[in-house]
Amino acid sequence: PGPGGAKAPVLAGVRSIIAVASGKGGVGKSTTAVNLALGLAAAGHRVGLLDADIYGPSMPRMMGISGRPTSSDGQTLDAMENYGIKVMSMGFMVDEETPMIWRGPMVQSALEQMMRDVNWGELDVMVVDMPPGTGDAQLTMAQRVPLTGAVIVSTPQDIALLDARKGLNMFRKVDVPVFGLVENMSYFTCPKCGERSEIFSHGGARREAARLGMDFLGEIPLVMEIRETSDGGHPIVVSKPASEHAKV
Amino acid sequence: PGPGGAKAPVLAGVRSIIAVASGKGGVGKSTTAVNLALGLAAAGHRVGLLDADIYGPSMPRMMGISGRPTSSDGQTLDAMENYGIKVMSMGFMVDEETPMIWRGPMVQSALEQMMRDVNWGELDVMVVDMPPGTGDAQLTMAQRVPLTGAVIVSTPQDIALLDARKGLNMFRKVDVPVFGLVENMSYFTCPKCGERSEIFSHGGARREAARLGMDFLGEIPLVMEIRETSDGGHPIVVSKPASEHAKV
Ligand SMILES: Nc1ncnc2c1ncn2[C@@H]1O[C@H](COP(=O)(O)OP(=O)(O)O)[C@@H](O)[C@H]1O
Ligand SMILES: Nc1ncnc2c1ncn2[C@@H]1O[C@H](COP(=O)(O)OP(=O)(O)O)[C@@H](O)[C@H]1O
Ligand SMILES: [Zn+2]
Repeated sequence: PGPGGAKAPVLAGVRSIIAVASGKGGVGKSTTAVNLALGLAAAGHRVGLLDADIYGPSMPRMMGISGRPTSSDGQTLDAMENYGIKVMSMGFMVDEETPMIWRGPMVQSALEQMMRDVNWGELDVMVVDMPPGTGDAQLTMAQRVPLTGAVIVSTPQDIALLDARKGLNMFRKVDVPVFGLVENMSYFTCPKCGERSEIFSHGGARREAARLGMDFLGEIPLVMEIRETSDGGHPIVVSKPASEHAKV
Repeated sequence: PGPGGAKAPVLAGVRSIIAVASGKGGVGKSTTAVNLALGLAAAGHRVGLLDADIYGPSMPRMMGISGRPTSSDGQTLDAMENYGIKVMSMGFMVDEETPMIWRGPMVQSALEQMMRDVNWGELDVMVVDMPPGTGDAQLTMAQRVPLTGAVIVSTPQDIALLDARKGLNMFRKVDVPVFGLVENMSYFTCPKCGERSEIFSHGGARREAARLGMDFLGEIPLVMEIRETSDGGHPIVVSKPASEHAKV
């Protein structure tokens, strides 16, 4: 622990730390976090990717990394790496099928360890993939880490926006700036006849951003290839709106 | 508190209590829980529906109920009601946009209050809509409530099955029987040309059920009308496989 006891801020050396969040699960936070990290690395930044979803870590799969972390100094764990990005996740610590049946305090200490006791090397940007909800993991990140800002991901329908809004209001309450909203699974185009279906509705996040006076960072359609590549560990960098990268 | 202090089991009078769960968010747990509750009520059971998702409650919207609960005895809250089903959710207690920025112990006490201090009336079946993850809410329900069993919902792709498997293994660890697996968003049929797209893959949950020697309770396709009706508070009872209702 640094000066001031165990509670010195973690990740102090990293220039900017971006949380990719949403109150709702399954909207594409992990997919977006991976794409953002890849985009930033392609732009020449030294990037780390922290999987803050203790109960449902997706990064090992999505970044195509298997195996356990090792330690070169006997004290800290070396971050895993692929595509030029440093990665750490609870998914590297246990077998894929093992549930982490932990209450809040364990989640908090696991997150602190992944930030403090991991040798991340020199980083310009850390992208943090947040779990759904507004509980222990979100509070720990907001209170312990100098977050530069958050990107909120939502699907277009009201039910998802309801939870995205809760996530957004949480960041406002704990004084973390919100860079803007991304609308994912925005529409589906039939591969055979080109018919466009708005399965999860369309345009909800754009209207919400306008209502709240926030940046709308773009819409990503529901594309089978995104699921195939991201779940298979070969993420394609979705042509992210330039404004997102410009933020950092 | 009953005999044995504050820790007497809650919901003791209810004949069967079914948790609808999955480790993954956004796979259709709430939609499935509502459909299951409606199907059971249509079959003549007296049904309660508990929204155990403290951070992202969906039941007020999906059951088309607004307003705050009231108390007729000054001690317990009266459950809300629609479609002949009794409902309780944190969503009735706060404004829709307000995030519950709570750590684990608060989640636990909110869940206990919703079970103990609510006047549910005489119930045959309680359906519990679980949040994503394997943390405080799941542990509280598994430890404090005599759960009859759990229905696990997943979408077909590996990334979702990974988390569904964690949820399933958790129930096994805490000795709660698992009735079986439901595959939701199983495929999409183009409304114009009938082309079938397996956006989130297809058949993963059926294979998983076979691998684990469990019942496969059926597949539900990705249908726009399901999203429109369930998010709009007019749930259609999706023709649920009869075997699910036979379980109770
Ligand atoms: N735009 C998209 N098109 C198709 N599939 C997507 C898209 N975005 C995400 N997915 C898929 O949806 C699932 C859920 O996404 P994920 O990133 O895990 O969401 P979250 O992190 O919010 O739970 C994954 O299987 C992912 O590959
Ligand atoms: N089979 C389906 N077809 C179309 N939309 C669906 C289907 N199942 C769920 N949805 C929609 O997907 C979104 C997520 O479902 P929800 O029940 O909230 O999932 P969870 O409770 O797992 O987070 C909701 O908007 C819901 O209406
Ligand atoms: Zn078509």
